[in-house]
Amino acid sequence: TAESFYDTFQSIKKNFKDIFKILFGGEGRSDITLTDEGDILNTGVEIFVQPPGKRLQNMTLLSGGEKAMTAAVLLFAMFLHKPSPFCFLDEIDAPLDDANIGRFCSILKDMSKKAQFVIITHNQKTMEVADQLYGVTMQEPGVSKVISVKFEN
Amino acid sequence: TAESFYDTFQSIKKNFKDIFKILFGGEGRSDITLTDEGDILNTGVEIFVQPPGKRLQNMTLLSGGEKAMTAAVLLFAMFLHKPSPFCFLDEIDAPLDDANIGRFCSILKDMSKKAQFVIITHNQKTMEVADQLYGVTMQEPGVSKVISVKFEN
Amino acid sequence: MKFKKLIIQGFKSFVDKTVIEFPDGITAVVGPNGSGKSNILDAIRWILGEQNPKELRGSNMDDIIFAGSENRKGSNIAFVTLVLTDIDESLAAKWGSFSEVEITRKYCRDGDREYFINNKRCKLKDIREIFYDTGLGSKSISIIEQGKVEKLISATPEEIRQFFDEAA
Amino acid sequence: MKFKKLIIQGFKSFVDKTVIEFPDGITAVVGPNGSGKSNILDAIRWILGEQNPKELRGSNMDDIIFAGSENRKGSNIAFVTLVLTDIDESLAAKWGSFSEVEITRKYCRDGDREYFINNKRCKLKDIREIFYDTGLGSKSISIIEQGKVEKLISATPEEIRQFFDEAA
Ligand SMILES: Nc1ncnc2c1ncn2[C@@H]1O[C@H](COP(=O)(O)OP(=O)(O)OP(=O)(O)O)[C@@H](O)[C@H]1O
Ligand SMILES: Nc1ncnc2c1ncn2[C@@H]1O[C@H](COP(=O)(O)OP(=O)(O)OP(=O)(O)O)[C@@H](O)[C@H]1O
Ligand SMILES: [Mg+2]
Ligand SMILES: [Mg+2]
Repeated sequence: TAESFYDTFQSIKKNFKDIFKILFGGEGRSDITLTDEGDILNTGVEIFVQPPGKRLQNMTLLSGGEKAMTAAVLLFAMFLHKPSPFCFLDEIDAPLDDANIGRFCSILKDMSKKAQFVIITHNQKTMEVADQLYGVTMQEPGVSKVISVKFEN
Repeated sequence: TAESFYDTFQSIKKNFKDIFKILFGGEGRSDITLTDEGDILNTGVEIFVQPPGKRLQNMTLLSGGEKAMTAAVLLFAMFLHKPSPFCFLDEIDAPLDDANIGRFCSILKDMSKKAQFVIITHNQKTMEVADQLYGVTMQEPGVSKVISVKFEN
Repeated sequence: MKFKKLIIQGFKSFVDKTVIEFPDGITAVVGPNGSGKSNILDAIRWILGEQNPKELRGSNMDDIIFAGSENRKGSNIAFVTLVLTDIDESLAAKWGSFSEVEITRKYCRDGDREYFINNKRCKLKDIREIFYDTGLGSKSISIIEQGKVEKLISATPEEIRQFFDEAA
Repeated sequence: MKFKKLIIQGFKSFVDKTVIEFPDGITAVVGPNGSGKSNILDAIRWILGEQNPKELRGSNMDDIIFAGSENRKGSNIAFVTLVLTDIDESLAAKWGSFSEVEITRKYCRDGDREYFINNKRCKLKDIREIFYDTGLGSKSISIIEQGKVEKLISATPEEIRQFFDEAA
């Protein structure tokens, strides 16, 4: 219904601004708006972010890493509103530099108290945040096997 | 002309098979074919690779890293045929695992004898192969500066 | 609801029966290029009801069945089973269990396609009912495929809205 | 032909005059997310004659001019100059030099757009002539943007053919 959509929108909008400050740090600006407030049932949703120190005029000019971090902000903002029990992320950290991976992983750690996360990664820092590690190998050519890797923690 | 296209095609096809063996190692299969040999002036070009040990039926099933390596094979196959003086690669190594980065970098080193390469990367191994390193920073928010980083080699 | 474990057999590069447990917290999946990591994500999208082979990086549904390898012949059937716990009791009771259910999807080369809940044949809509209101439908933001993270931001306002509908 | 250096001013996040030398061999460019690395690639595509702002991640050409920052006002002009050496002598002689040429592209907010070779006004087709047969046209495989490496393989046969035409 229109009402529940509007409430959902308001709650996610607030989360989006909060998480943006954590993931991007500092003084940037962010917002989520409706393209047509008069028609709640059909309106689109638009995202706007301006990284700290910049005067961004157009979201398409964001860098690869900034776009990935913005997507993470949206994902976590929705999660805070209504955590789905399970989340599967495939190399979402590939475009990120070390500083952003650090910020991303610390939020991931928080969110993992509310839901199960599976993340495919090639990055050492992301592996270190995991509670459990699985290795996928093809010792026999063309045949995948999964082995559980015990931590030496 | 039709003739020069056909000669170019044959030469790149041969390079493609050679470079595929180096970048993918081992026994896989690769090929480049024309969609319509009867009409050289309008025909399309199709790429086929089958990584070692696999019985690939469809290129869309390749993994992210396998697709990036296949693109590198095509790039270098064309380079061998007619090296363009300059090549600029933006984070082409992002989906690659360490073994593939190693193979990619060793070919890059060879090719860099024929042309200038600029490669944007976040990966330590790729930085180590470079002859020159530039850092891009935004010490003043929103303003990019380039600094040359001297090697301690 | 919790994901307890995933059992894959004959699906893409997982020709042998493979069991993956899902503990609480964060599970990292690592491995060389082409080893089969993203195929696990495809198995999860498939068991959640994905009907379009292109969304599973194939061109037709047969592409999800193990096609063979250097030393193995191709399979004729792909199975994926997902075991869920902490399910709503009335939902579990409907399928004769207490708080755990097992969802299975089977696909044969001859086109035979079947769904099961606790080994009883069912329809896709029964599986969708189990995931109703969890945000895990096929338009879910909770499953982000490789290379698709930037698409989330470049999507049209109408496409972004669909995520909000799923969460409402 | 060799690329000797690139001079950028007022182009995207490079508000101050920035000179980037291109040595032989491999040059690695590193830096934090959003610092301006891919903007350098955009500057190169632009000086090679790119006319479509979308290919430079903008929606209109004004997006390439420095828009301002926390402490700076926006610029009104974007300049990019590329210095080339080891040019074909007859081509260099046409522009009054021996074996080196300087190509400049200028763009103002009021829409004034100009091209220069060795500080003499010229047309885009003159710039294209310098790069003729080097494989550096706008459909060139030699410039691979961020995230586009997989698109090379998923392109249609007709699109892949265009690379072969460029190399013929
Ligand atoms: N039906 C099938 N039968 C057999 N093998 C298959 C099938 N479908 C896909 N594959 C194989 O699975 C491999 C791709 O696996 P996947 O995409 O999961 O790799 P990945 O571990 O994610 O690698 P990357 O790190 O490069 O992303 C391909 O090499 C392909 O040959
Ligand atoms: N016209 C412009 N004026 C001012 N800044 C601009 C302009 N166009 C783009 N930018 C800024 O440039 C930044 C993006 O730079 P770029 O894409 O080069 O980053 P990058 O170093 O490649 O980062 P990543 O590692 O994440 O890919 C954006 O933050 C954007 O605000
Ligand atoms: Mg993958
Ligand atoms: Mg970039």
